[in-house]
Amino acid sequence: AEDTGVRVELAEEDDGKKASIALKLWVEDHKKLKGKYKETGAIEFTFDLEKDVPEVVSQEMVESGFFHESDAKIVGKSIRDRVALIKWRRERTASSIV
Amino acid sequence: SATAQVVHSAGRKFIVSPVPESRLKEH
Repeated sequence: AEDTGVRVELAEEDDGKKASIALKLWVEDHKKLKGKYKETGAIEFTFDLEKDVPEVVSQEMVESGFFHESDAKIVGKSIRDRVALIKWRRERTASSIV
Repeated sequence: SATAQVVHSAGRKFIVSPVPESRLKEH
């Protein structure tokens, strides 16, 4: 994968059942963060696998003052990639049980 | 604590915290 300087990980163990899951976004390149959040490295949030849209969440982060508008796309993509992986793992687990 | 909580108008809660030095050196 391309290095975006933004990593998204699970902030909790995925039990495979809950639609809503805690994710943690790590910012390796602090220049991406705005103003008072420059010293921040991690942003934890809850993501609903059924209802939430990664790009909407990244836009909310921009509106909350964490990121520059120009980075919304990178952040959204990082969340999208992680969410896709979580969903893929869940599907694989579900099919192995069957 | 350096941890802060930001709530977006849409209702989503963001918990922000600094990354420990050790964590950054991992990559």
